[in-house]
Amino acid sequence: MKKIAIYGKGGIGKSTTTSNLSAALSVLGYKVMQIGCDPKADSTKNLVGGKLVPTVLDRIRQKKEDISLADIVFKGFNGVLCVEAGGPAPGIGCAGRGIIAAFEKLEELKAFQVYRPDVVIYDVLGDVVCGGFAMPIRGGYAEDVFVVTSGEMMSLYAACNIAAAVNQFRSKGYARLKGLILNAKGVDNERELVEKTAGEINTEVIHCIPRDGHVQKAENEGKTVVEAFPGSEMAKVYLSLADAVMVNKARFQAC
Amino acid sequence: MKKIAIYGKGGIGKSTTTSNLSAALSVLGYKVMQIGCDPKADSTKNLVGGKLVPTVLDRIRQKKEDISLADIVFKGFNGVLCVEAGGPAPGIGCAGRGIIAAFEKLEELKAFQVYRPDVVIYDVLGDVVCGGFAMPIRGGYAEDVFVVTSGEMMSLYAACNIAAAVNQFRSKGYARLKGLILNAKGVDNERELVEKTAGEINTEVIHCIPRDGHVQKAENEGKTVVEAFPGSEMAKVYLSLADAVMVNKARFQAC
Ligand SMILES: Nc1ncnc2c1ncn2[C@@H]1O[C@H](COP(=O)(O)OP(=O)(O)O)[C@@H](O)[C@H]1O
Ligand SMILES: Nc1ncnc2c1ncn2[C@@H]1O[C@H](COP(=O)(O)OP(=O)(O)O)[C@@H](O)[C@H]1O
Ligand code: SF4
Ligand SMILES: [Mg+2]
Ligand SMILES: [Mg+2]
Repeated sequence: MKKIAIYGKGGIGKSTTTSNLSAALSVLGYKVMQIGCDPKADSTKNLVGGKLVPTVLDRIRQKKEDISLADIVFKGFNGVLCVEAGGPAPGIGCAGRGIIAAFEKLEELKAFQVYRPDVVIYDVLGDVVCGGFAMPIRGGYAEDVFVVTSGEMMSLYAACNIAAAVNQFRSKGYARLKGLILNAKGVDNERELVEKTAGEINTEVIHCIPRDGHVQKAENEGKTVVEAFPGSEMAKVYLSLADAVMVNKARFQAC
Repeated sequence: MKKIAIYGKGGIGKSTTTSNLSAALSVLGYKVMQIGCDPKADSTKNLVGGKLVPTVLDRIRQKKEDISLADIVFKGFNGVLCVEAGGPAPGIGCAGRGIIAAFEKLEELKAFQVYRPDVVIYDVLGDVVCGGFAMPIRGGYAEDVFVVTSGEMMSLYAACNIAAAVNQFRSKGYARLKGLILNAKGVDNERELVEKTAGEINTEVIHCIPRDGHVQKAENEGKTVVEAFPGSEMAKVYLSLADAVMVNKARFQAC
């Protein structure tokens, strides 16, 4: 069972990238579980027809004890399993609290033994890497960490922060920074800027995703590009990202 | 003594706006203390010639006990007093920990009684409003909260989060959301988008700041626009922001 964490600055394209990656992996035959770890709780939105599934934190608030896997794990596009950790009201307690609650609940209910996914992907807010947001790295939940970034300074700064956090826990856990995923924003010299940062934090750019209108069109239908436009060049970009992440020879060079 | 908190998504222009606001207020005759509450610790950089002052958290790590005000409060451009809270290493403990430490230390050393500033401005990271980042709102340290935003979706989302957090503590503290400051990024329909969000969270756009190359030019000299280009239109924009924030009739309409 491969356990991957996708980090990055809020708004950089983590959920778009992750949900398309999950869809692509599922099309390639993998059983995938995607776990949204962002208080925004919309990571899996386009795998389930454009709605927000109930979060683990919501369920705990509503049902307190009797929570079953059916309350928090939802089947989406092509059988991808969807979970949202959720987050507390702004200002109240640690924003990462939902992630801690979700991990504990999934463990308690033996989710991985029950569903036996081939790949588990955590989509994690990376603006601050502390509290619950550090858990995928710190707790040994993720083995491979990828950071989604553009050439914008603040997303590169966040990438460095995330790399530093992974490094902090090198001795404790087994999470390793496997690479940067360039999600293009159209900044000047974007590729060079991202590659320079990759070098500075001892990693590489493992894939490039162009900015593409198919993303918005698919979103408007509550779908991923992989579902809405299966034959398109953009779908192929996500399929080759799936290859890159599973460390298979990328079938298309998208950089 | 007026106590103001400037919140906003990381990278949106809080520190640029805050340091220019401080410089403008000081030019208008106010005694100003600016307290950087972002682990990046560069809020006051362009008030002190482009360098990073030692943070409160650094000092606590180095000196543990014997910390004096001279260790953490630095005089910058035109007498503006500069403090940086600092932050822990990524992944270790609450990212807002520096803010808590800084507030406690400033209180312990009676900084406000010693310096007697007319205006205290907190420049606070607003991606997550929890732990130390919620302290300016929750602890009663700030009375007026302003949020810097552009028309970009993620900065508007952060603005809504911050408004919700201020609302959480309405009954406890006395922090009130006083308005949004539009720091232009050149998004389509930017003004409309920001005004729409302002309406949704029961506040207004109190000032508009255009995107302007003088910012970068001044930054390259380690200065604010107010210091480097005192006669420029952009300096006037920040002077009128100072009026708007002190609730004086804005001398120039920048929207
Ligand atoms: N490759 C892309 N091309 C075009 N638009 C994109 C792309 N990736 C992301 N977006 C847009 O950026 C917005 C923010 O992305 P999202 O995945 O929600 O960010 P995050 O999860 O990091 O907060 C989305 O609404 C989406 O429309
Ligand atoms: N009005 C503006 N015009 C041009 N550039 C700006 C403006 N405001 C901010 N910037 C640029 O944006 C960058 C990020 O701003 P900064 O104040 O450091 O953001 P934050 O403090 O919110 O993280 C700065 O390096 C600055 O050059
Ligand atoms: S640990 Fe991080 S997420 Fe939790 S309260 Fe502190 S700043 Fe917020
Ligand atoms: Mg997301
Ligand atoms: Mg800043």
